[in-house]
Amino acid sequence: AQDNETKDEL
Amino acid sequence: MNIFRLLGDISHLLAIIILLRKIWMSRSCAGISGKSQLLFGLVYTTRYLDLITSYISLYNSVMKVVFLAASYATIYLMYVKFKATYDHNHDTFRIEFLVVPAVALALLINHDFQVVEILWTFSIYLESVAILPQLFMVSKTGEAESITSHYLFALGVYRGLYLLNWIYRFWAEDHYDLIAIVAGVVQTVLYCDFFYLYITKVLRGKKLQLPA
Repeated sequence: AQDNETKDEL
Repeated sequence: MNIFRLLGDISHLLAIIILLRKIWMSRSCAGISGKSQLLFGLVYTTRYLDLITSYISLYNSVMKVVFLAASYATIYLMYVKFKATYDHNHDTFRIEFLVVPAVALALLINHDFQVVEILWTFSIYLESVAILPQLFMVSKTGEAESITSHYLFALGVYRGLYLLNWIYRFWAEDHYDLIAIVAGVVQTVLYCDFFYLYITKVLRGKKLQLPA
């Protein structure tokens, strides 16, 4: 799923 | 979190520490592109704004603070403290040719037309080309000190591991972010040419010399 809510990457 | 991303972040942290330590210990920034460091500072500043608003994990927050602090410290050392050793003549890449397209692209291709999202997207696009002034400077001087090449190698490993991280996340979590992936692939490709030189030259104890 293309999700970009949680930007958990640095 | 997965092992690829953890090792990637560690490699990224190592690169930043290697560079900062090199400049601090040698009290010189010869051979280092200040423009690339400015771009990296801009990348972290525009990407880590959510440090204040959203809390993801202690690791996430600590790493963001460390990256920001180390990046600003490097810029300070290069442009203030050891300014006299900054090699203006070879650090001549026109970074407006990188920043302007990144702004335009972020406004055109993004997930959501909100300020924080646009800034995040801008930072992703900018990071993919931020190393160009440094690679350009190495090509102009025709060589890189071994520490500088270790720095570039660690950065390249960070990017390569992030590609593996995205493959893992797509397979294991059905999660992917095309903007991050496309920009990340572009960035990793830029390191490939350098990787070849690093493996064939530096690891054999030779100086990293580019064919004249």
